[in-house]
Amino acid sequence: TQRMHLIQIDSVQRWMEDLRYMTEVE
Amino acid sequence: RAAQGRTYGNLGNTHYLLGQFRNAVKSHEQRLLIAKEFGDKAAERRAYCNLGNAYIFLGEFSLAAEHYKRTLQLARQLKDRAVEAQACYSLGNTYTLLQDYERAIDYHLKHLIIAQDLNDRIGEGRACWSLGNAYTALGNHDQAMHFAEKHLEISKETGDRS
Repeated sequence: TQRMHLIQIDSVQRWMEDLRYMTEVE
Repeated sequence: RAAQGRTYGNLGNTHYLLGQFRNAVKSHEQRLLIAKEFGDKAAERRAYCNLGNAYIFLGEFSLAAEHYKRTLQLARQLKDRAVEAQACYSLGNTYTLLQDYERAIDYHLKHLIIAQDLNDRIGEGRACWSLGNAYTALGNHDQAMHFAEKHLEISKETGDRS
């Protein structure tokens, strides 16, 4: 259900696409 | 011990990039432990942020929110406004995933104010986009329209055609 919900909200989807390869580097 | 801390951080990031989010959490927990031993607040802040990100992809949104809140507290202690803005943006998105739109709006508004202070038009545009969606989810169409118009105006200015 949470994933279905996620797809409906484009701004969150875009955030997660960016987040997937974002790390806080040492 | 300090090198161990940095190595756990690097290992955590590598697991994360490989999509091994449980292992990423284990490594970043170790990194956090060592950062606390040294009183290294910047490293602690990074570890909390990395843990929040990993919990998002594990679908554990409440845990992600807890870690982002610690990130936000430390960003304020460290007086790092850009990181503070980023933490608010992460919290806004996480509460949207939790379908708690009132809290999402609180954090997106905090993000918006900092983005405006920092003259970050791209950040401001994203905050407006997020606020438009959150107000739509609440059925507050007047506010949704206000932020959609602001998002459109900023997108034109920044040349963001999508």
